[in-house]
Amino acid sequence: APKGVWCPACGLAALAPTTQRDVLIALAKQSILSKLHLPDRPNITQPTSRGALLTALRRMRAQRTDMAISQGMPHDGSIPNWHPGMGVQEYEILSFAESGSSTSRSVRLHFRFTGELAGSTEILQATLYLFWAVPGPGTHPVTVRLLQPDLTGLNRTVASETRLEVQRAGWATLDVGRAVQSLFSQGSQRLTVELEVAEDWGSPLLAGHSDSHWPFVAAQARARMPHRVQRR
Amino acid sequence: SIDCSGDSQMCCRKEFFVDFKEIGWEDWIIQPEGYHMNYCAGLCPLHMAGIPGLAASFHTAVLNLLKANNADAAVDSCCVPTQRRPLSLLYYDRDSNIVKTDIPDMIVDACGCT
Repeated sequence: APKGVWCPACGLAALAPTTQRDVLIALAKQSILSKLHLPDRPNITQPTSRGALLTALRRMRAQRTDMAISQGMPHDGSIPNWHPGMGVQEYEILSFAESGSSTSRSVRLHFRFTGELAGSTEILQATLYLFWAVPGPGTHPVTVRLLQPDLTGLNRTVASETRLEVQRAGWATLDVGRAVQSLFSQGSQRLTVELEVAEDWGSPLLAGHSDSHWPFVAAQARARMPHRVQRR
Repeated sequence: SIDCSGDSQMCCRKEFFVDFKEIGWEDWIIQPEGYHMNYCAGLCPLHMAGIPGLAASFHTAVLNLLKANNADAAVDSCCVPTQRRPLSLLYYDRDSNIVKTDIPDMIVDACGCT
């Protein structure tokens, strides 16, 4: 650069190597946190077990392959009409259930979605994964209610109710995209799922919260496009 | 593009790896283990400005025209990224949800003079 004009890269070169390193690390941290819309690095209180994470990723892949085959899409995970280079940042979110209140006939699960993502993204799809542990042969009716806080935040309203007939143990999925979208649009942060069963069943989920069969919600989200004003 | 080596003064790409374990971020960033925060540095004397292939950018065409007509008017040329790729992250957010995302244009693969 001409004499006397400060050049960003040269400025860096003029620093002592250790100072240079500190500056670059601070830049890297700031760059990553700002691109993730995080004010600071998160403090992790309850990390997910490796077993639960691997099981969830396997289930999601299996689910996507099944969907692709049923819709005649290429099941290499690519989305045919998704034009690469659209440059919009996409997110995949895995939210594992927190245990809520329970009675002899029902159990509640809570799923929380962070303020940052809720405010800056739109939900493309969301699926609830449940692993049924059935007490015995025959079919067992289960009512699945999605509850979300009302505008006061004090009570919960039923966003949707689905009746399932469970015949055997194993994974089941439920589309909760609309419920999670309305959560995000209200800026709320918690989706509650209530499972109600007949008296003699006890808990419909695997007793003892076996880690790798713990319920989770898998959501796909996309960064909101900034509102573009068309100028003519 | 050229990777900086030794005391090269010319426009080149400097490699810089941020190891997440070294900065105490390995508990909330599950994958990858670090971030290649490469950057561009070095001089771009006018005879290097806009050489096709060094900086495939629209500035190149404009600067070539400027040089062809009147070298003095040509503005300074800068050492900038000419090729970048996304940084894929798998991390815990503040509610211990696990999030996977690709942050576009975070890793510099090549540098060149505008």
